[in-house]
Amino acid sequence: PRSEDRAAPDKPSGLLGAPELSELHPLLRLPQGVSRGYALLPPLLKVLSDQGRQSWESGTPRLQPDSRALRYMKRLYKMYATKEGIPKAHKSHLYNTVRLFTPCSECQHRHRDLVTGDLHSVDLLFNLDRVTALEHLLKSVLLYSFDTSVPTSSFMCTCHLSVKEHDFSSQVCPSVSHSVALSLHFEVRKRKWVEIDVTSFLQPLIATNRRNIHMAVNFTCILGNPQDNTKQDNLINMALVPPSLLLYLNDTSEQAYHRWNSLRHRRKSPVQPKQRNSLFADVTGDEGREKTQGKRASRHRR
Amino acid sequence: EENLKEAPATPPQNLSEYFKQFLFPQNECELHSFRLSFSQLKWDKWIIAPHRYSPQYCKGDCPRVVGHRYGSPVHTMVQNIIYEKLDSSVPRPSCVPAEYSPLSVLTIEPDGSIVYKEYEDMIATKCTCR
Repeated sequence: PRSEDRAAPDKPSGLLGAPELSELHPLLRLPQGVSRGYALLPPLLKVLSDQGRQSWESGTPRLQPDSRALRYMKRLYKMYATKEGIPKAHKSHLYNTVRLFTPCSECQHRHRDLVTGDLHSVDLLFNLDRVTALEHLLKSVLLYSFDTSVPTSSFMCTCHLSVKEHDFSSQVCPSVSHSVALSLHFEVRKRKWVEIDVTSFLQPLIATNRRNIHMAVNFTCILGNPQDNTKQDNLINMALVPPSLLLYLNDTSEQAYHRWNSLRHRRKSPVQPKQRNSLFADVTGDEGREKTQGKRASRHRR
Repeated sequence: EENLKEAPATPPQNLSEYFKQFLFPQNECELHSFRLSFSQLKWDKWIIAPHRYSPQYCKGDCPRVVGHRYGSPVHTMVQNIIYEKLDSSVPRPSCVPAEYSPLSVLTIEPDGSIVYKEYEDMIATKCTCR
């Protein structure tokens, strides 16, 4: 039996690893032995407490994200949601999920060929295990962060991408079985972040649920004044940070927010007072009439 | 004038009694605020934003005449009548959320990737009796 004023057990109660559990406020602890409560948690809390449980039980330290990537995602969050976490009404974007992946480190070969002015080419391996089957790709972007503290004039960059099939026979880095080159032109003008849209490039791979994306990215930049080597060196150092991969997704699962759906839902069944129908009047008989009189009287009074 | 003659004048001292049955309960069903910070739950290790979250909740007694105030279906009044007149083991109607708003969450995944997600039905915005 639960007294009225005791907190309802369905308050968010993180089922975290034991150490956290003991520190949790008593109100937020599930009653002893209610491990089945875990199965009743809504997906978000289950996912979150899962994460808590995973990192605690497996003892593996949670991998910390790249600080630049974290800074970018915090900036994206401020663009899309209020301080209280309410999604801003963006007509434009249909995605309700944005995932940022940083490349795995083992497959990075960096070299630069000053003769052709190559800034650098790098092998990147992205592991996309966290993308669920219900998350559909809308847009994907390679995200370069440039350190703009170095004074740069505007310069043009060309980027060549090639994807590599994952050859499982090789131990660490697969050999190139076939590559598709894609050249893009974009101008970087004192920007901290440069986004290279690779949607058409990755769509077929992600659509086939490819979990490991291996690609080589080759940057060639034409500087404002090619003769000026000092600038070239500075720029090379700036751009050597390997890019992150951003996926804009539409999560079609139940618990994800579907803006167009909520608009339609609101229009379809607004929670308005229902007209009292004759059934109710019959059921309550004379009391019903008395109530309506009383209601009229109380309405006058009000 | 006929009606006045027919309707016996209610002596004033019972008037308040008479109207009491239409008054709404003091602690009527309504939305209550509840703010928590993810650091209280020790979830701030992987929930980067928002720092605070107000899920709100519904609490209070459902008045007997709920139709026009809470958009309750007729069944709610029927349940109330059953509770009052037929079988008090049948519970009275409950005060529950009727509408919600979404919440955007920025979290760090176990593999170190970062995800921005918008979740449905995370903040109660309206209560009803059902």
